[in-house]
Amino acid sequence: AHTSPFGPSRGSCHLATTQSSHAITGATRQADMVAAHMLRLYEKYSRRGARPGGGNTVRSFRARLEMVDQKAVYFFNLTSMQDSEMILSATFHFYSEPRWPRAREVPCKQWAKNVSCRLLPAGLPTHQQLLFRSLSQNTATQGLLRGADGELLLSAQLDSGEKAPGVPSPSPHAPYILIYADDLAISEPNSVAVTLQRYDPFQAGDPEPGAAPNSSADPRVRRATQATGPLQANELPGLDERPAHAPHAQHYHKHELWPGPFRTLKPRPGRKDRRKKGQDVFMASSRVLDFDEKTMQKARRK
Amino acid sequence: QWAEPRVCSRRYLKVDFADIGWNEWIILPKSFDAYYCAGVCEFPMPKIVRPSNHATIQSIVRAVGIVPGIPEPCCVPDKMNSLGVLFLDENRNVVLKVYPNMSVETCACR
Repeated sequence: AHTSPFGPSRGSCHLATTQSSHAITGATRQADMVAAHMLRLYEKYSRRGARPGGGNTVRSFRARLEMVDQKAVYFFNLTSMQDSEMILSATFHFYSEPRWPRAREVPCKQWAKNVSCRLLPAGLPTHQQLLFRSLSQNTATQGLLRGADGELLLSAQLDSGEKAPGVPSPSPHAPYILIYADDLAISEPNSVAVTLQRYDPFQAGDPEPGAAPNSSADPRVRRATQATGPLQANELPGLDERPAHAPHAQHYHKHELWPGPFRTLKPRPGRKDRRKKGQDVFMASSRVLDFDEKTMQKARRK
Repeated sequence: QWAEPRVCSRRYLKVDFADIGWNEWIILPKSFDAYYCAGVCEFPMPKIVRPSNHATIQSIVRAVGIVPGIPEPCCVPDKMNSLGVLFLDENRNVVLKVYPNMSVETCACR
């Protein structure tokens, strides 16, 4: 266990070291361990109602190996973590080559048929230490560094205590970190588009790198007008044009609900209606512009 | 879907992420059953359309016709299910997110 390197605002973080190497079969060794692990988690948590680690998000981070002071240091770029994601826990996974001599089989004796033959290791496995190093002494940010491009990096070093461990060769078993988090913004409207839609369908010009290749390469003209506050807030535009002197601010009168742009969208009046032009002029000067006068008269009679 | 009932109900819709251009970064699932709600919520509303109390009152007010411009209640998703999505983030790290309200389980007039 390790104290939280993310500070109290990110929630408690229990970093467990796991030696997963001995469970790896020969077939999966060749595969991408991170992808295989995430696939297992997907299969486990895609069942209805299941919550990974008590949250809703699992992020994986692969290590980038660098030599610092002739020591192998693994860097994890955590920049893609979102502010809305509250970290619940994290696990560190690494592969450790067994350094003890091959296990030997205890010969089964004729007189001990009932005793199962066991594999006994000749020695103990090498003790591994996981070190998180920081430039600052702040324990809240232990192991966290800022990269040259402002990236949020976590540095980790595996120390087996050997004097000359050598440079680890690149392998598909590089360490990786899984971060279990609760994304507080996932219940917000449109959260799926915020995280999964990589392009703006209304954006003009070139798509971002990594945008869907099947999206049209033709320059698209953005026809929409400038999005205003009320539109983004899923409110009808022009509501703020309500008269300030409205007696009850929360009570929307019909004639106050449809001002501005909607008037221009009204269908052209028919011949019969055009005969009532004089009446329209009267209505234009009153506050009941869009109200059905007939209905109003009926209501007055009632 | 001519055979579908006219009344508000859940209809079948399978969404393939390739159809909306998200298959470049979504690893799994390739597609899922999203369903959708469609149909009318006309007066009188049967129990099967699970009207809210408000929808019942609105439907009656509309049927009586005392207040003009009141529409029928809307046929909308009622119970919804979450969906786990395995995808690559911008740095090509594998991410698993369980998104709520991704597929319709029941529809209702609201």
